[in-house]
Order: sequence, then structure tokens, then C-alpha cells
Amino acid sequence: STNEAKVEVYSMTVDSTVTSRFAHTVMTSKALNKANSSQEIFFEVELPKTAFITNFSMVIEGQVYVGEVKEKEKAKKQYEKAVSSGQTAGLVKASGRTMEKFSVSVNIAAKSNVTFILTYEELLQRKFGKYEIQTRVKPKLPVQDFHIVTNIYEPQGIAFVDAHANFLSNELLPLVEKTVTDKKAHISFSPTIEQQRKCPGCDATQIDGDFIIKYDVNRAETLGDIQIVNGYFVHFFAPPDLPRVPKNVVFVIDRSGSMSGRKMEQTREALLSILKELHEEDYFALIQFDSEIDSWKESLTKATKENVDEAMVFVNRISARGVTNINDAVLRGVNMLLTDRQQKRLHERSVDMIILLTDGMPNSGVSAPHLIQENVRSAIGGKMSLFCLGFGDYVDYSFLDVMSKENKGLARRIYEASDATLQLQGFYEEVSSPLLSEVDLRYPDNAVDFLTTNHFAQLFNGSEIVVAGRLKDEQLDNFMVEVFGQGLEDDFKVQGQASPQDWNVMYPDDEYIFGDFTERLWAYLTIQQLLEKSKSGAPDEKANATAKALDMSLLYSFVTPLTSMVVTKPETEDGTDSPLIADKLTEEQRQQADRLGTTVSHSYRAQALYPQPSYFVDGD
Amino acid sequence: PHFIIELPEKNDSLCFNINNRPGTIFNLVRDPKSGILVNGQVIGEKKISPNGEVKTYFWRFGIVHKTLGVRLEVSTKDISVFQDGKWVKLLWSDTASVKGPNVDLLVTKDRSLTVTLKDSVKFVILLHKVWEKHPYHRDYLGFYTLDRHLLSNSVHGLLGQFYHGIEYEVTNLRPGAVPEKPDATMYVKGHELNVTRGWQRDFRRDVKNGENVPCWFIHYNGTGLIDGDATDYIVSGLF
Repeated sequence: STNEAKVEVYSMTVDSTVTSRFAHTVMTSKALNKANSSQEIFFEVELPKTAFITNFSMVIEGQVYVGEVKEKEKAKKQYEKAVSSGQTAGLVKASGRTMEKFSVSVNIAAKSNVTFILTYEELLQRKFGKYEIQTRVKPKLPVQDFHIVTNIYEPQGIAFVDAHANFLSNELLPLVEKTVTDKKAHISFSPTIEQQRKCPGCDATQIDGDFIIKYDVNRAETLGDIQIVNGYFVHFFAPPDLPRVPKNVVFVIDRSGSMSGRKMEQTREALLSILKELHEEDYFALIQFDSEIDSWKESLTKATKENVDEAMVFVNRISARGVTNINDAVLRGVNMLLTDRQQKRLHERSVDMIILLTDGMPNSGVSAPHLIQENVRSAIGGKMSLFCLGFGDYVDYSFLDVMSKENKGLARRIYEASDATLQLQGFYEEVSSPLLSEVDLRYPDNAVDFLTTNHFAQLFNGSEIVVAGRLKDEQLDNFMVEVFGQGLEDDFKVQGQASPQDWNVMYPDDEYIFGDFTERLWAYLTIQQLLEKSKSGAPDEKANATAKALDMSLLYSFVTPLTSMVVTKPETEDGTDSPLIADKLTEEQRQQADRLGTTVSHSYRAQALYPQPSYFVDGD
Repeated sequence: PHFIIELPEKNDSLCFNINNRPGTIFNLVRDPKSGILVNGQVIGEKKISPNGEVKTYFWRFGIVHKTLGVRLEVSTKDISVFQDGKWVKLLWSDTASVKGPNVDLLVTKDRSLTVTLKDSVKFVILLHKVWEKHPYHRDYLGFYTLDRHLLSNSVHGLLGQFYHGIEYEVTNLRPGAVPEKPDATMYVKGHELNVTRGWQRDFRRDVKNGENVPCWFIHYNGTGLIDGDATDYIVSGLF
């Protein structure tokens, strides 16, 4: 972006290479300062929240300034030094639900060029049976040389590819080129400067929004797909044609005062539509709570049409009042499931789950988050999954996140917006179709080590389990793989051999794809899992996980919440230089930014400690 | 007088007014376990203001620590302390510091009195001095709790009941009678209250102008927020 027309962005390229779900994206922008004086040029891009920046560099007058990933504390010192001398540094901002914004500015001399290059990597997650590559482009003016290019390499074979953008007009639509062969897809979008214009001769551009590619791979093997490349392996497991397992689900719904109005309305709407989606063999229960806890029935009920109709009447009557007792409400749900199990009211091979929907901090009954987590963990005792939906900007997300993960579940933020009903339904759809439970992926100890998590509480329909590891012997030709799980009727058990594929045979025309992707995929997954581990568990385990995640972030040059990327800006006229910094936000920092509607400038902001509460009486 | 409960952890405050006939004595803090009692007496304006509203302010506080055998009477005129079997009088017109075995006092001339009762409570009383010839107003006092963490769980009173913390939820923000003061619904202590966003003043740092504290104002003498009714806190004597 530029302040004046005297700076021209003449080239913008987004180049993504996806190899076995691991996406490596390079965004390059080139600008020219046409003015007779120096100007500040801004580089502002958005990247997916799930991505880690791996490099940021600038080329000014032929000189390359390369970023370096440093431990956050060390980068902080450099940053503070710059700030104390009145200079600015880079900023990372939360930006909507799926993206985060990275922006820096640099002062460019008269008649000079600057090139910004940002690289980021992510492991694409399969949801609802597809992977999604999202690229956000927002050039302020039409750009002479504009390209979005994506190459997908999937050794399993590509089932389908779909590319669209929310800015595509009828004229631009034919410009999306898509070539799909068995194991490779090429998608490109390169409108000319004239085609980018909103109207002939005008300066405004119609290129503004998200370019989204969705695809899936073929799934023939029950064992899944195992790829071995350069001493590392990755195992993708999502077998086809598995019957769904019936579920027993207890909905625990917050109806405290702060839910009143739109949130309560959207919760009712979502619940009504979720109830309609229940399969007849499922069992369900409804518990609503404020400081008091009321359940629709005292035990789970089969989801027959009559029962669902009756439940819908109950849902329609849920209205907001009072304060929030999460502890007792969740425990009521847990006890209901445990009792029904004990009394054999539920299908033996079925999955038990609690879905908690809440918008706020617990403030009635047991209200200390760590005590609730402890109570819930000990009551559940590994016997069921807890999924948490945190509604709105004021929810203590990390509390719900930890509580879910400690109980074989996951948490999701629901943003207060007109589509909150759809967000709620979407999350439910994601977790409501378990295909297998207690999935164990086993590899021989003498062949592999440094495994990522290989036990999963569930495999959901439309998702995928990914495990990666390192081969002890790089020359290994093959090793045995076994997968165990609990399915609808029988135990799921499958075994087979993993052997390396010859990438030169698969992709003879592509000289180089990016050879260390399996190792980087393994590193990415390991770091993500260590970061998760660093949030819960014993203090020494947390510290250990944090230390390991930091080491690996530095080793593989990933900007994670523990590291920063520092690029030293060229000297300014006063002879000083100042660092540009790229950071990664945590979900809590994003939430804080959403709530305040402001920028979160890394974690270097002084954390204000809460003063003591104060109670007083006075007069005017 | 206006009461403010500042809750920094929630980044929020609650406020309410308590009005009654001049001369009424209210209990502010009562902790039967530690034997602490703070009562305050209100006074009215010199005459009824043109809008007919009778405003009252605290002008006299009685503070007792039974266990320590300490009594304090603080009024807009002077400060009397009873300890070790005798009364000591301090004047607002002096800056003075008294350190005793059970109580520490610090008087800042014409401005404030800080009281620290050994192992129990610390508070500050502000003196608001008004121009002597003002047709309506007269001098009054403010009472600010600085530290109450050693008080027992049984502490109560108009201020004391909030020392345990307070849980509430506010929702349904809507336009109020005044554009800059929207109304909302508050769920607190099992009640659903109509509250108004406004502000009240904290005079600790600027005794003349005060600092605005945005707060949820609970109407009708804090009804629904305070336990029981404001009249339940009326006591017969300062001690």
C-alpha cells in the first residue's frame, strides 16, 4: 500500500506450493518510489492463522535484508532498543476469524525500488472432506504484474479441485486457469492491469478479497497413505466407507444474563437445527444453566422424531437470566452419561460426548477456572469427550480450550455476528460424526522415533489423522504400520507396509518441488503439539514442552508464539537502523484484539497488573 | 452519598446512591469476628436546593475495633482517637502522624486521614472543604477502603458486603433517558435490574475535581444490588 500515487506497486505475486497437504507460500511485492524525495512504503499482508511465517526479507537497491528468527525475549531487547530511540517496528494484528495481518513499513529513497518477500508454511487441515488454501489479496491500485499461482502435488491422487474468489466477476471468472492431472494440479489467476480495473480507465481495482482453493485426495487404502521422504515419514489416515458410530450427546447450554438477546436467539436456532440432524440411533440430553441447572429429562433420550419434537419445545423456551455456574452444569451432564452407561441404557458401541456452550466466565458455585477443570477432569476420568463452544468476545477461551483438551475434545470460538448460528451448526457437524474412537497408529520402535501424537480419541467424518516421525535408518526400505480403533460393530484393525515412493517417477517434469517438506511438516506438527502441551499439565511438563517448542521453532525458522522474526532495516538518514519484527499471536491475544478492536503489537506491551478492587463512598 | 464498587479485574464498576433523612446513621462495615465496625452519619445541605432535591453526605464516621480496644470519631470538624484508655484529638488543620501499637494515623492537612488498624483494615477518609459562605453546600467526608484482605468472611454492611466480591452480568444495552447514559439489564444476586451506564467521582488523587469512574448505576438506593433494603443498615448510634 502507498500513501501517494508517487509510489507504484508494480508487481505482486502469491506463489503457493502444496506438497502432501503442506503448503509453502511466498508473497512478493515490488514497489517503486517515483517521487523526488524519500517515502515511507507499507507492506501489509494477511496470512492464515494456522500458518507460521518462515521468512521475511526485503531487497532495497540490490541489497538484501534477510529476516532471522530469534527467541522472543532476545528480539524484545532489540525491539525495545529501537522503540526507546523513537523508531517503529513491525506489527502483527488479529484480522477476522481465519487470518492475521502482518505489516511493516520502510523508508525508501527517491527513485528507488523495494521488494518485500514474505514466506509462510502451514499444514492444511481436512474439514468436511476437503482442504482449503486461502489467499487474501488487497492491492490498493491495479498492479502491472499480478499473479496468484498454486501448484498442488498429492501422491495419493487428486479427487477434485475447486477455485473461486469472492471478488470474481463474470469477466474475471474465465481468467482462473485450472489444470488437474492425476497427482498434480496447477491453478493460476493473472489478470492484466486493465482487467483488474473496476471500470475502464479508473484507478480502483476489483481485486480485493479471498482467493480460495478447495480440494481433496483419493482414498483407496484403508491403512491410509504413508509417505517417506529424506528420512522422515508422514502418515495420513482417513479410511473411506466407515459407518458412523452412534453418539450420546449432552448439550449443556449457558442461559445466563449475558446470553440474552441475539446470542440466546442464535443458540436456540442452532440447537433446533442440530436436533433435527440427530440420527435416530443417537441419544441426547439438554441441560440449561445459569446459577440454577435445569435438565429437560433426567437421563438421555433416544432421538426419535417424537422425542426431538418435544425437545424442540423445550429449546424454544430457553431464555436468559441469572449468572453462570459452569462447574455444576457440566458435572450434571457427566453424571447423566455415567449413570446411563452404568444402567446400560446406551448402545454399547457408541461415543459419549458433552457439548458445552457458554459465553462467559463462571461466577457462581465453583468459579475458579482451575478448580472447574480439575473437577471436570476427575469426574469424566477419560470416559467421554468434552467439546466447548466459547461464544463472544468475553469468554475465557483458554479456560475452555484446556478443559476440552484435557477431556479428549476441542474448543472453538464462536464470533458474535449474524452467522453465529451457522458457526455453531458447523462446529457440531464437524464433531458429530465419529467414525472411530480410541484410534492408535503404531509403528515399530526400532524403525522410527520422534513421533508426533499417535493416539486420537476420535476420527470424525470428513477429517483426517496425521502422524509424522523420523526414520532411525534413512536407508530403511519399509516398515510395518498398524492402526487400531473402535468402530460401530467391530474393532477396526488394519496393518500394512510403508515404503518410500520415487518422487522422480511420480513427478518426472518437476525438477524440484521442495525436498525437505516431510521434515518441515513433521517439525510444524511437533511444534503445534508442543505448544498445546505447554498450556496444560504439570508445571515441569509445561516448561519442558515450551523449551522444546522454542528449540524447534529456532531450528526450523518458524515464527511461533515463542519466537519473533527480526529484519534489520537499512540505516535511516540519521545513521541509525531499526528492526522490523514479525510475531505470532496466541488465541488469547487475538481475542483481546477483537474485543478492544485494536492492534496487539506483539507481546512487548507492558502487561498491566490489575490493581486491588476498591470500595468507597463519597459525595459530589 | 454515592457508593462505588470498583472491580478492576472486570474492568468495571458499580455505583449507587443512598439517600435518607439528614441525621441518619448507616452501617458501612461490620465484621463481628474481628470486632470491626464503621458507621457513618449523613448531613443535608444548608437549605433545600432550588430543584427541591435533598442531598445528603457523610459528615461523621465512628470506627471501632473491639479486639484492639480502639475507637475513632472522625467528623468534618476534628478527629478523636481512643486507645489505651484515653482520648486524643487531632485537627484537620494540622499535618500529623500518630503511630500506636494497634493503630497508625496519618493526617494530611485539610485533606485526608489514613487509618491503619493493626492486622485488619486500612482506609482513608477524605475531607471535602467547601467555601464557608456557600449558600447550599457544607463540608463533608468520603470513606475509601484501601485494604480489607484480613477481614473475615462474615464482614457485611453497605460497603462490607462487597468485600467478598460480587458477581453480575450485564446485557441488553439500550438507549436510556440521556443519550450518553444507556440503560441495560443487570443480573445480580438473583435479581434482574434495570441499570444505567454513568459515572461517579473518585477524589483520592484530585480532591477538588475528582476523577470520573464509569460505572453501572443501580437505581432506588441500590435496591437489588445490596442485601435487603437501605433501611436495614440504619443504626441508632455512631458506635
